[in-house]
Amino acid sequence: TTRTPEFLGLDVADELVPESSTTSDVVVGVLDTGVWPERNSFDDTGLGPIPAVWKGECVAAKDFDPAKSCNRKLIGARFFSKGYESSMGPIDESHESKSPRDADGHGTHTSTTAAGSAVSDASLLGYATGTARGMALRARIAVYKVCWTGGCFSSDILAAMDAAVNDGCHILSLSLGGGATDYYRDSVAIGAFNAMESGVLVSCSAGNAGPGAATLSNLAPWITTVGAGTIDRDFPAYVVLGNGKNYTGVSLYSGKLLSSTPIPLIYAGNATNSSNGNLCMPGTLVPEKVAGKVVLCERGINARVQKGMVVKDAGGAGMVLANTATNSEELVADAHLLPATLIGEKAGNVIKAYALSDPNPTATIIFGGTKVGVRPSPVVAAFSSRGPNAVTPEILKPDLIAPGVNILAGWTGAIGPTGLTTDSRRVEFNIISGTSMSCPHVSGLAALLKEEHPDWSPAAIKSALMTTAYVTYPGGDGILDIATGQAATPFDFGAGHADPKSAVDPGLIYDLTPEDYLEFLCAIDYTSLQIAAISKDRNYSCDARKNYSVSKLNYPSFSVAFATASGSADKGATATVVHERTVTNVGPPATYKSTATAKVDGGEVQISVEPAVLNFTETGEKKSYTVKFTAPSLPSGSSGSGRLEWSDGKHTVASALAFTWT
Amino acid sequence: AATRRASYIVHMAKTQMPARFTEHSHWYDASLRSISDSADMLYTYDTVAHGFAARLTPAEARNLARRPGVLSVLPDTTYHLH
Repeated sequence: TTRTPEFLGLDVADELVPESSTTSDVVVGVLDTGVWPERNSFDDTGLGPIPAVWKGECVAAKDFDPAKSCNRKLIGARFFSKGYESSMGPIDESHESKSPRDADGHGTHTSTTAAGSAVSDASLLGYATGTARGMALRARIAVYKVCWTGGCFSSDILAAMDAAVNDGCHILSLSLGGGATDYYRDSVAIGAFNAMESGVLVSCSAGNAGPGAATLSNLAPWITTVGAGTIDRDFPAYVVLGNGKNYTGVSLYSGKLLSSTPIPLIYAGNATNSSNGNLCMPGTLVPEKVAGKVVLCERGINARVQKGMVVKDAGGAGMVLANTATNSEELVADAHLLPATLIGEKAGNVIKAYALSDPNPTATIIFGGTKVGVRPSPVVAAFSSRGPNAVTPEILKPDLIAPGVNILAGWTGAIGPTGLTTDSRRVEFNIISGTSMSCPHVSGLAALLKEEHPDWSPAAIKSALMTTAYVTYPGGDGILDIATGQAATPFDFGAGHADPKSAVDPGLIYDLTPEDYLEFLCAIDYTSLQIAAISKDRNYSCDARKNYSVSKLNYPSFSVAFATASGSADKGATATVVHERTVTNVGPPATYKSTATAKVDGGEVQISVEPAVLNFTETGEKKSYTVKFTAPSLPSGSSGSGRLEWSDGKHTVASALAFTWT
Repeated sequence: AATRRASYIVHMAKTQMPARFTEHSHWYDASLRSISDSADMLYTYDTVAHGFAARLTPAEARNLARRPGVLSVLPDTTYHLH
């Protein structure tokens, strides 16, 4: 990927791990749509021999020759289709490769984002130029193709996770998800639990169902759940109207430009023979009405790039695509096949009014190329799924956010950048958006931490990434949520935005063992059968005499659920919730002092930390503390947030606090 | 619908494998055969789960769920790229 290494502070000469000092044996396993192995991002120059302990392999298939396709970077490639074919019928090999080869692009994009080699002069049709590199430059990649045209099936995913852990992957990256379901019914959660138990960190995308509440996927506490934010890069494309006004949109169009003088503009809703012609669906535009014009289309139902194709096929000269309330002001860029730009809902409404009211509406589009240093950034992407955690509200999700909007990374050679069959262009890199792109960023960062701290557990790595995440811009203002235009909350970005330079030396970590997670399962009243189904039948049963509680799980963030007082008599009563935590010193001896802040509309939460000071005399020392949250009774649905920080003056170990009343 | 097969993931309690089996995969096979002589075994799982995936009719799935040592029989579900 380009730009995100700089955005994350990875480009500085003193890399996290000096390049010459180690050959990395960390393997990132990517479960996705496969790989296009010919990409330069899989070049293995400078990488040492494949780790001796590696048990994976590149399987041979009709269009996948291991001898040519794999090397010291791409060291594993498998595919799993039995579940998919069992449900969807045999794979149509005229459309899909029954092999590790990626015919979709998604898998090549995510694997190169996580650990691709550096490729200079990368770009998409001249946009987003730079040196493209994965987050973990020296890590190895193994790909497990589990997603096919019709979806990704849990039996295939579980088989791939089985193989990936057995092969020796250290990190698993899954940019996929299903609905929020009990962990013991969720094959990704089951596979991730046992992967975790084998010391493998499992990083998953949080989902693109935002900005509504409780829209997250991959919610198990032993999974690292990653939301998406923007980076400081944009691709402006300006709509210039005949009345002299102009509006900023985004586009990755590259090709013959429109004239700089506005040409006739028409609203698609007035150029159609169908009730939803405003959406520019196939076959809905009347050619005579759009020929040679700029057409204003509205988002919804079919893909953005297909709308452009519909306008082009009908003879339109260009397209202005307007967001609706669902997307509001979020702008994702596309490599359209005609001059086209995406604009926000507000601008869309103004341009629509102009197109409908002006007797001779005209418009043109001026393309501004790539702009970097965009502020504010990051901003939480509107599409990024939000908490609370629909399965266990007392576990705050997502865990953190990372770059996920307009990300350039490797692409398949089987289809063009739009994915349209009519798109005959072939590109080495493509720019797409989603929590599918933020997840492999974190997977790669986790690999970097694993390189630096091979003895860290998955929970320790996750804790380091979370407690060092930032929630404010350099000036002190809170990171914004593009969906609201307001400061985002922990339900939007969890612990905040990843900051790898800090994560490599977090000071303290919140560690967790498989046993801790089993106690968590007891705390949520799992039966021994359910626990056995998750934990590979460990003969583990909850102790009826023990007082299990989710609040005892040593999680790096806090989600405190207060019960709203039911009767009017105790309206004035306060409720107290106590959480217990244990932190491990992974730095030198130091004394940490705690500070806690909270902001709740309509009330105040008192926070007391005991002890307020922790004095560590050696590395590896563990110390426990309790946090008591005392709050008035507020109406159900109320929420608030805050932050608990431990600082020794050099390290700041921060935990997000999220409060809810139900 | 009653006869149509779909894939299921069967989680097994490995510690309850009868002594007459030496290989878990043999036990999985026998469990599957005990409820159907034609169901296909798709995968066996041993590292991140104990069990197998097979194509079953709904009735077979219900019967298998009642077999000793079977912890859960979950229908194959579709996940989506994000």
